[in-house]
This record gives sequence, structure tokens and C-alpha cells, in this order.
Amino acid sequence: DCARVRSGSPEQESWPPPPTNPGASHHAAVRTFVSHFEGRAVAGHLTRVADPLRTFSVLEPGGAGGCAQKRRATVEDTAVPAGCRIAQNGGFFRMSTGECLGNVVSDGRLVSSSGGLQNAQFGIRRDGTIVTGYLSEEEVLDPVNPFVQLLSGVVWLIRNGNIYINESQAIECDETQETGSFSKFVNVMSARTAVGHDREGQLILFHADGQTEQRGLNLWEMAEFLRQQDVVNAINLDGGGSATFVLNGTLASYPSDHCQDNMWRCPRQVSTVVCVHEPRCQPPDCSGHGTCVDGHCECTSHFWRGEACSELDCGPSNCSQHGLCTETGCHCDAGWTGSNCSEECPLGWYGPGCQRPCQCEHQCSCDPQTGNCSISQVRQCLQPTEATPRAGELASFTRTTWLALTLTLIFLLLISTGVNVSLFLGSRAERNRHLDGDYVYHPLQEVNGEALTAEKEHMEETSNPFKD
Amino acid sequence: LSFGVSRDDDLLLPYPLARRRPSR
Repeated sequence: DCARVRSGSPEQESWPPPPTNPGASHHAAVRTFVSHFEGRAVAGHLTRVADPLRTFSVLEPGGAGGCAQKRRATVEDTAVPAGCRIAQNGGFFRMSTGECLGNVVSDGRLVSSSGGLQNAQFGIRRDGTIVTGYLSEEEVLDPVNPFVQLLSGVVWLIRNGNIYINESQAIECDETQETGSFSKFVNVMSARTAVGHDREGQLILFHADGQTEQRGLNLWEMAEFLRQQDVVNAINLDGGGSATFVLNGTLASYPSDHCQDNMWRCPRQVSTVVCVHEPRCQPPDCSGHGTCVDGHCECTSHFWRGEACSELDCGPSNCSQHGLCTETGCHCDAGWTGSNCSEECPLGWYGPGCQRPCQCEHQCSCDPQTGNCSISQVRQCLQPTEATPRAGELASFTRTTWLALTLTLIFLLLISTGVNVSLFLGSRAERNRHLDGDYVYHPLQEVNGEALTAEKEHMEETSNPFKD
Repeated sequence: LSFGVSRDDDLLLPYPLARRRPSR
């Protein structure tokens, strides 16, 4: 009677990512605790991880392909090659075969699908949204905003700040389990691990040492501990002998499985691993168009933009609607050229990139897009000497420009002719005057005071002959 | 810490093996 949900949206909580802050610290904070629960001392670790979209990964055992090969590996063996600073065991698995159980999405790769089986899920979508709860098969395979990390647990511990164990017991399917009883699984003390998030969108990893029925926590105690740490949503992951905590590549917990020599304890070879690493970009290769620097893509081409260097942007003109934006800039339609595809082909050229010369008679220009030489399309015919590869330069001289230039030159020629004629006539008149021996008399109007006085007296004598 | 492989002796399995059914 175990239900599968193929489509729709079962009970779940989505937590949007906090605003991007490139300068924020990506360091994970690991806290060690030894706390008392019902008089029992329990040791463990609580880890808070900022920017989980870039710093958190679900890893397959022993590396990529581990689930398909049904591998089992210790957390150390999986975490060290992957460069994990902090790592814990992850989802459940079949002990006898090593098969990964439930949904597994590792760094954007869908590794395993439960087919809509209803167990508690924890995942991060491509946009950074953290999803906790139950998922339909359709949601797991969502292509629009796919999961980049996803793993399955058993029992949704905390939903929206409230303990959700009773409700999840009624919902969850038992097909991922092998032995024991569900009630005992919930209530027995044991080593435990969990994953969740707080109100700031930080990812929370929890680990507690223990040994089934002797030491450790039950799910109620773990849920209450997490709730007191401001955890909003959390699910329970594999525990018992699987519970392992690795810090900087070194085992930092006390596993409960015995070694072959009963004197010692050995870490179990498990299936998936949850890993906290240095910030990575999303996608890690910056869509192949950039370099990842401290978790953020620096796009290599001038025209690739966006957080993932996945958007082509040729500027606000957008190639003037006459071309397509590519990673090398505007790829202009036939008949257009220029960095923004805003210029028509120069006279005498047509086609894509204006690379083809017109084939019209009399060197006439053609349609810049098709090369058509029909009369309606003809704009100008060039002289043979002008039909040179310098057509690009000639394009700037339009018919109006030529007309204006010609008129200007004619005007200058007329002025020059007039000036020359005037000078010629003037020089001939001067020469004739010298030849006649004539001269010009210019009476002095004002030279000095005496001359003016003498002239006045002369004029008075002339005008008044009877003066004494 | 190389003491060999663990004996997988601390099992924490919520459901009895007998109830496990093949996937449909």
C-alpha cells in the first residue's frame, strides 16, 4: 500500500535563497557539543553553511558513477578526493548490495530516482531554493528549475519550525527500509545525522555519536535540539553505524560499528555523502564561458553576461534588429554591417557581411540584401575606376554629397574668374593713366593748423572783396 | 585508523526485512 506520487505537489516547504552578497564569508561554522539528554551525555557536531548553493554537494560513493556501480566507500575516501572541508554520511542504502536508495541528484546529475516514493527529501534547486519535504516524480525531474543537489531521508523532523515526526510517520513509505520497526526507529537512542536549514537560508548539518539502544539520541530529542538551534526545516538521514563526521579529511567522530578486531571501532563504508567545500560556481564550469572565482563566474567573452555566463548581451541596441547576438558580437543579417548592424552595405556590395560584390551591368549598385539588379533597386552606377575595393570609402559620398561638392566648386570657380577679370581691368587702366602724363589733385582737408588758416583767409578774401 | 573494514554491526533499520516488497 505504499503510495507513489507521480505528479502534483505533495507536502513540502520551499525556502528562497538569501540575496547574493559576493563579499560575504563562505566559511562553514562547525560547533562541537556534549549535551545531556535525559541524563545521558551525547557528543556531536552542528555545522552551519552559508551560501549552500555554491558550497554544498551530494556525492556518490567513491566519486561519480558510484551509485550506478553500487559502490560503498567510507566518508573519508569519498570526501578527500572531492575536496570536502566537512563531510557526513548521506542517504540510505541497501546494505547487502550497496544500492543507493531514494532520490539522488549530485552536482546537477540525476543519479537515482525513487519514482515518486514518499520519503522525506532535502534538495537545492538551481536558483538556490531549498526544498524540504515530499516530492512527486514530476517535481524531481523538473527541467525548468531542476534540483542541483537532492537526497532522501526517512522522517521529516521539523517543518516550518515545528516538530513534524508524527505527521511524517503517517506519510512515509517503508520501501527504503529493510528491518526493524518504524516506531522503534523513531524512539530508539542511536547515532544520528540530519540535514536542514535555518531562517537565514544557511544549511545545517547535524551529527551525534551513539550506539543503537545504548548511547545517542532518538528522533524526538534530535528534532528538539535542532529546533532550539533555530532550524526551520530538517530531515533525518542514515544513522547507527553509518553516522560519520569527517573534518578536513580526518575522521572526527566515534563510529559505532566494530572493526574485525572487536577491540576497535571502524567507520562504515556507506553510500552517498553530504559535503561542504570551497565555493563553486553554478554551473561549476560557468556554462563554458567563464572562470569561477570564489564562487562567482567571471565571463571570458565581452558578450556573455549573467551569473552563469549563459546570457548573450550585445548592448541596448540589440544589433538594431538587423542581426543576431553571438559570443563574438552582432552577426548581421544580409545587407547590414557595423558593430551594431546599423549600417547598410556600401555601394557595390551585398549579402552576409557585405562580402559579395554586385554583379550588375555598368557597375551599377544592387540590392544590399539580395544582390538584385532590378531597376527599382538601382541606386547609383559607378565609373569603372570607382568600382574598386575602396567601395567602403566611397559609400560615404551619397548623391547629395556629390551634388553639393560640385556646386561648391563651380561657385568658387566663378568667384575666382570674377576676381581675375577685375584685377586685369584695373591694371590696364592704371597703365593708361601713366602713359597720358596726367595727375590727380587731392586738396588737403586737414594737414596742420597753419595751412587751414591760410586757406580760410584765402577763401574769405575771395568771398568778400570789399573788406578793409 | 586503518583497522580494516567495519563489521556493519550497528544496524538502525526502521522496517522489518520481511515487509520489503519489490519495487512496482
